[in-house]
Amino acid sequence: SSQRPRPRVLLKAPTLAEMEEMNTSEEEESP
Amino acid sequence: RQVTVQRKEKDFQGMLEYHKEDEALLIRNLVTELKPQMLSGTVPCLPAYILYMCIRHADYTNDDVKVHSLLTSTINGIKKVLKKHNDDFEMTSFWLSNTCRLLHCLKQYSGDEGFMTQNTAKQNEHCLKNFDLTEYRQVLSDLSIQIYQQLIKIAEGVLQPMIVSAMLENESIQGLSGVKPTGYRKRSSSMADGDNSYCLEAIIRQMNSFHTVLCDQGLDPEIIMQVFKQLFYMINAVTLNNLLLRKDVCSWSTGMQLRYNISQLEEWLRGRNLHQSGAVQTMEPLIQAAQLLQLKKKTQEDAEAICSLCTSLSTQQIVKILNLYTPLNEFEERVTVAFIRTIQAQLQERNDPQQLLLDSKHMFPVLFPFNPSSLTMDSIHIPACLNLEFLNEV
Repeated sequence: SSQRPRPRVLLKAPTLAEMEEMNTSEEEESP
Repeated sequence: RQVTVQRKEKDFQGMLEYHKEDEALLIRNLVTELKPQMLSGTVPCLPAYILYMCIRHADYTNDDVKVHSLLTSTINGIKKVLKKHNDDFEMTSFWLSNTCRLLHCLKQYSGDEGFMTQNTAKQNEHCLKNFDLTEYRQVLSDLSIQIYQQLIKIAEGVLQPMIVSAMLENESIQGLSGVKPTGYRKRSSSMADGDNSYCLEAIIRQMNSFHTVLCDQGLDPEIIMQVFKQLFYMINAVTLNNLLLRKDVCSWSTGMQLRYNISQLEEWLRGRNLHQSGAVQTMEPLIQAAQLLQLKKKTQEDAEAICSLCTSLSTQQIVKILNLYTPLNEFEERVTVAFIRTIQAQLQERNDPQQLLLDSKHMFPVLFPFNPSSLTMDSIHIPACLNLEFLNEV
């Protein structure tokens, strides 16, 4: 019998700009 | 007293395990604090392979939070290092190579058949099992574009101050200075007079240096070609724009020197195996301008020859060069108004762009064609200098 590949779960990713925004707000929050 | 337990080494399956609390240390040692020189003599793009092996282990243990976290920290780490070294060609090209390699790995080991055609059976065993990272591939592709743009900006910044003197002012053909237009002879052609003059050799040396760095760091050959096509376009645009604005360089002798310089650049491309890059084609307007300076500009036949030759120059540019053209001496005549009118009449049906100058800041869109690696993950050795002993080989 043929082996069917396991279905993969799509990992949602923020866009590069969203990542930058998150990173900036994290930096602002930290003292 | 410590007892050393001899354990049988298990086969390394090409995965690297780490504790979540070590992620920051991993990014620090492998990304933000890493100096490219530390990795000389190792396999090119080693950080990308190590990062993929870490991602693979997180995928293998079905830990989506760990995959998200590692990829986000990696991307932010790369952005941080690029910001800090925004005028460092070597550092920028190092992270362009590694970001592209990580992107290729996420494709090559994605499990998508379209990306697996060149994989060995062993490489197929190293594919991701649980997660589809297509969206992260898009982020890495966007990041690669940003890094490429930074790399071009740095290289252009280095080359730009050399272009005018190397391409238009420096006289490497012996005896040519004697036939410069009278009244425009350069004050001094000496290289030691403290002004910012460069010879073509300086541009070639600089491009050799760029090319060596890009090759040593394992940047994909297709991307290297795009880098040099872009740089050659800039050399063309800056040189032509200066020619179009300066009467003193619109002469037969500059045309001859310019053609010689361009042929040296073409030869350099051939020597570095970059002649298929499209770089020479970007120089076509400048090649034609050099020929225009050298052609006869008197009869109806001369006008026809100019019109059929100068297809990459606009009517406005041709007319401007003819207007600026400066005779070498009293025996050579100026280009007559009647001759320029003949040219204009012959070219009036052309639908040329209106602007005189080229956009020297124009950038060709960059492409990152998929380039799978023949390396297998289990053959990769992590050098001690990286201080990554907290990574466990699985």
